[in-house]
Formats: sequence, structure tokens, C-alpha cells
Amino acid sequence: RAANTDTFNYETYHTLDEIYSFMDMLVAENPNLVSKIQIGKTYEGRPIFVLKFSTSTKEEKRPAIWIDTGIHSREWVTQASGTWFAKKITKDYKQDKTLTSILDNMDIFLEIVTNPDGYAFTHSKNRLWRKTRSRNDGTSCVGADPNRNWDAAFGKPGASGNPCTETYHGKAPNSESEVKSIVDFVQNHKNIKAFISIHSYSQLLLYPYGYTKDPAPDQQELDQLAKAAVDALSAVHGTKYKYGSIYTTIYQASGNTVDWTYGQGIKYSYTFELRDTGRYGFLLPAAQIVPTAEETWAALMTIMDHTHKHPY
Amino acid sequence: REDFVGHQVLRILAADEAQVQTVKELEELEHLQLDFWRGPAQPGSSIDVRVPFASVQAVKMFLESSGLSYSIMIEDVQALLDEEQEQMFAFQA
Repeated sequence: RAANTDTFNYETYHTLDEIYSFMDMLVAENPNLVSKIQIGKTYEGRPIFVLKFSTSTKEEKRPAIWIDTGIHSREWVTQASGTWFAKKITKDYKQDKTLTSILDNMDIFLEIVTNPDGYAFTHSKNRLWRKTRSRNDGTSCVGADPNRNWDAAFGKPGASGNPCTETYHGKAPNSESEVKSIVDFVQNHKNIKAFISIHSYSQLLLYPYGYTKDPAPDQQELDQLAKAAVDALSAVHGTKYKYGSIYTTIYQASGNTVDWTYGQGIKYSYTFELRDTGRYGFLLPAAQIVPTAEETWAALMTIMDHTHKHPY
Repeated sequence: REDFVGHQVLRILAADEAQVQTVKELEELEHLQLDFWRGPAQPGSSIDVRVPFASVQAVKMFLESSGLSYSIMIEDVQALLDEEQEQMFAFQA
């Protein structure tokens, strides 16, 4: 085990215990910047943690940015990138002007392992498990796709009603505790201004809507900001990204995360699909974790800075 | 632990809307137990699918008889997973 977050190895994949232990170390090392919040429990009873980065000393709900990684458990580069982001925030605060300005005015919430049961399962039983681990009545098939379980055109085309498929939407909106925990948190907080949900792979930056081809009311601004973010990302290592609405760029996806957050009034709602090399898919070699995180961070900073400078 | 020996990931190129529909028909053949890593979307965009060893021949025949071009993106999924595990063990050691 790493003794601290400086000696933690960011160039390999880690188990859930190792990531949770990393979070504890980061909190202990940065007590005035980082705290850990439990927002709920998984179906199998694991705690669901969010790191809060805040420079405020008051009990207030400042405008905030939400970032989550690992809602699809097999997308290991996302949890690994989330870990790197957490360290990056603590390293760059008071060093990087843009991040410092953001953190002096806003809070950042980072959920590194959004689907802990699924992630633990990928380490113990099935590396390619994607869904949650909840039991479904009347079938031996397990889990639901937590990115089809949100109350945004739930159950409409672009999700499956068959519990044995990878895109099974679940019994009802928010039936997955991993989803409900975020829903409750967002609705209680009431001041989240950007919500960024990070997946892999395909190299895409997407915005609402996924359930309809109709453009979102803020389509023009979302598209311009996506372009700026993708340009910043590509400038780091030359990785090429496409961007656009979920529906027009990939396919119809109902009940997805960012359609719900956008519907809640969070204008800057985005979802990433991080890099693949065209050869590895979800099995991205560990040597690519840091380059992936570095380029994604450039895009995240673009979105966070824009959010900070365009209050609404 | 789930074994992925002999599983292949195929990259399929659907040239037009009709071919996208053909891949969607393939997606519905549940007995093949396919795992679409990147689903059928628009003509020209690639589709990646993990095919269990037992279904490899049937899927390739389906694609060839439908005039769909494909390449093998991952020859043996388990070999990659073994490499990944070795790297993690090496780090832990």
C-alpha cells in the first residue's frame, strides 16, 4: 500500500479498497481543502463516497461542479483518471491561477467510483461487468445499467426492458441506489452548475439530449463549449475527439444521466467517453492512464472555467 | 473468475443504413451472447462487439453472408486480461 498520495502509483489500476484508502489519505493530507462525504450505500451495502473540494469555511452550498467516474464498472480508465484528478486538484490549488480562482468561488464534488459493487465485481469475478449488482425479480440476470436508470424519458427507446441485456433500464427510475444517491444529493444541494459524467471509450464529448434528436435549448452554447474543451484536450497529446449531442453523435439513449441533470436545470451537463487506442476498448493498458487523465483534465478545466465565468 | 479464453472483439464497419440495421438484427440474437462495446449507430462509424468463443464462427459467417466488412480488434480477450493482471501483480509485488 502507498504510504501517501505522493507515492501512490497512478500508472496502474487499483482495487476498490485501494481507491477508498487513497481517498482517506488525500483527506488526511489536505484537511482544509478536501473532505469525504458518504452519499449513500450500494445494493450490496458498500458506502458510496464523494470527495468535496472546498475552500469555504462556512456551512454554505456554494455554486458547485460535479464530476463522476466509473458508473460503468468495467471502464477502468475512468476510475483511474478520477483518482489522478483528485490528486491534481490538491496539487494545483494555489499553483494554477484558473483552478485557484474556481475553487475560491465554487466547490468541486468528485465521485471516483460511482458503481462500487460493479467495480469490486470486475476485480473479483468478471472484468467485463458493466452494470450494478442488484437482483431482478423473476430472472437470474443481475443488475441494471445505471446510465439508463434516470428519470429522463425512462424506459423509452434507447434502453432495454430485458434484465439480461447490458442496457437494461431497471425496474423504475432511480431503482438503483447508486443513481438514487446522486439524485438525492443533487436535489438537496440545489446549486450544482456543471455536471460531468465520465465514461470510456470512443473519444467523445457529448451533451443532451440522448432520448430525442430535438436540440437542447442551450445547444449552441453547449456545442461551442464542447468544441473548446475538445480543442484543449487534443492539444495535450493529439488525441482526436468528436463532440455533439448524444442522440446525433452516437445513438438514442433514454434514461441517461445528463438528460436528467439538464432537466434539473444544470445547464453545463456533459458526458465524456475517454480514449481508446482503437485496439483495446475497455482494456486500455495501464501505461495510458496518466496521458488519458492529463488530456481529460485540460477539457475539464475548460468546462469548469467557463462555468465559473458564466454564472446563471 | 469469468474466463474469456477465445473471446474475440470484432470491429465491424456498416457502410450504409441497411447494414446498420443488419447489425441491429445481429444484436437481437440473444443466443449468441454478444457484448456490444460500441453499438450500431450511424453508417460509417465502427461497431465493436465481443464475441464468445462458441459464437465466433457463427458471427463471422453472418457478417460475411451479409456483406459486412470486419476486422479482429482483439484476438483473445483473456490474453489481454492476463497481461493486465500481471501488471497489477507486478506493481503490488
